[in-house]
Amino acid sequence: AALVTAVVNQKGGVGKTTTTFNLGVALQRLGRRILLIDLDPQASLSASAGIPVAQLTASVYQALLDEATDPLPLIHGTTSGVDVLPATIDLAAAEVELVNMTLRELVLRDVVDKLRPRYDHILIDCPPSLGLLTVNALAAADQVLIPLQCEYLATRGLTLLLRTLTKVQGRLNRNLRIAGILPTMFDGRTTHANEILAELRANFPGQVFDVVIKESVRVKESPAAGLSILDYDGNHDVARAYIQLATEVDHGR
Amino acid sequence: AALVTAVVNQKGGVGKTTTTFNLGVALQRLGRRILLIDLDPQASLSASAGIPVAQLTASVYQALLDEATDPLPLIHGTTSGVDVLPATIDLAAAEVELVNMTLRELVLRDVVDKLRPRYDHILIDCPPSLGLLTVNALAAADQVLIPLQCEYLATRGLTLLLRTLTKVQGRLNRNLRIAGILPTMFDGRTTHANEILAELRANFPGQVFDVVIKESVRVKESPAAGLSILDYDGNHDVARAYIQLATEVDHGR
Ligand SMILES: Nc1ncnc2c1ncn2[C@@H]1O[C@H](COP(=O)(O)OP(=O)(O)OP(=O)(O)O)[C@@H](O)[C@H]1O
Ligand SMILES: Nc1ncnc2c1ncn2[C@@H]1O[C@H](COP(=O)(O)OP(=O)(O)OP(=O)(O)O)[C@@H](O)[C@H]1O
Ligand SMILES: [Mg+2]
Ligand SMILES: [Mg+2]
Repeated sequence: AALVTAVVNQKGGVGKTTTTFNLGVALQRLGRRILLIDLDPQASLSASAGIPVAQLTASVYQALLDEATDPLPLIHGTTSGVDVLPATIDLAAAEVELVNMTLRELVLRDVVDKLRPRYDHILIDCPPSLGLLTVNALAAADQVLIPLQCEYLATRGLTLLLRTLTKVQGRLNRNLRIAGILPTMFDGRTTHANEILAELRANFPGQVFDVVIKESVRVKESPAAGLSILDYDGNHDVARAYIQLATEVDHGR
Repeated sequence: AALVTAVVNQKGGVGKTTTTFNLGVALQRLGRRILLIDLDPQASLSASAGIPVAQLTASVYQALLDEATDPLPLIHGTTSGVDVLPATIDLAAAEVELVNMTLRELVLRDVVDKLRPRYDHILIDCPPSLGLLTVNALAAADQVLIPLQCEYLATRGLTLLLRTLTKVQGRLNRNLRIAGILPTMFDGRTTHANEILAELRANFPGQVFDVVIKESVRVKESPAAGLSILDYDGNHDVARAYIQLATEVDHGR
């Protein structure tokens, strides 16, 4: 059955969607059956994977709001070889609608548990907040992967995020663990990035992946083509880095 | 009385906080009285301005949840010359608590209207979402400034944002206008950024500022010192660009 990884960071623009998609494809290259769940109303993940979001008539929203809904027919295959349970803007309403539901934090867990037998890995892309959608992902997951830019403003939220994880572990998901903190968009030429990375490794020993994802314009271009970096430019450093990350994450199964 | 500008984009990491702070300081250099309101529970703006967020006992949260609260004592002066109504993590609870309040979209407008007589400009930094906090900012504002990275994933959300603005104009704030779309973190060496910028100007004629904010590591360093780019490195291209933007925004008063 699947290992479920929530890709989380309330700080915006740190590479959550890019990591979910490229790590997912890299795991598929290792021969695994992969499902990506888009839990962000922006639907960046769904669009990056080439799914025509504007034409969708159903999405993860239906699976969340009606427990009788079978999630399987909502899942799309993609040219990159991973399956995607897509999002649409309807999902933005879910935050408010979930507020008054009983066991509102555990709605996604029921959906994910129905899908675990069919996959080796399930990755969940979260929105830039610690609201109900992200809490649902943390309650449904076995582990958390935290993408992080090596920039001052991005590091500020880390302590808050780790405190939230401890709360979720205590009340909703006792076995939730941290897979690791993944440095993203790393520009090794700047002192700022190198200083922040060194500080991260010092402050969070053993929790920062050895793999570092470098900054590259090719990564920005690939989602416009509906492709992962592995398909867009397979020999690129970043493609290799995501393969290396996939090998580490896969060992955690 | 003040011109109120909401700095909005649900896409994360596009430069909302950086623009609110640096534009605010640039407007202050033009001799204006400036208030910045931090409406993001991450409190990036408050931290960037050097406010000790962890020690705060009161913030914009108190002003939102209790209309009897006088917002003035909650405002901090800063070394950069602008006033800040700071945020703390308590603000994260506001999204849920506002849901069941009457006229929940207009709570911030009451706070802002009390402060308008004391300032020439009020800028509001929004979180990366289109939830109740952002809707409150749109209802309280005279105009919207939209920071945008010239990257594929960042441009996807623009249509949705403009559709949301139209809804807010129809139901909550008839006079709300768009000050403009501000290209941020622009790396002129890449074809990708230049193509996206050209596309933006073609698709949104007259709505994209002439000023473009370039990518620079100095901008990433400055908040770590609690300084704006104008104080951190006043001759830098980005400092001049924010002064140019301030002159344009100030003409709109
Ligand atoms: N290694 C990289 N090098 C260069 N650009 C990158 C890299 N990884 C991601 N990006 C770009 O940075 C931007 C932010 O990445 P992404 O959208 O994946 O972040 P996010 O955390 O999912 O954002 P949000 O908080 O809005 O959901 C995107 O334009 C993406 O293409
Ligand atoms: N012109 C620039 N050049 C280089 N880096 C920049 C520039 N403007 C902003 N940044 C950096 O990019 C990151 C994102 O900027 P910022 O936090 O202001 O975006 P935001 O839209 O407010 O993010 P969020 O969605 O999390 O609120 C920060 O680390 C910031 O220091
Ligand atoms: Mg994302
Ligand atoms: Mg911000």
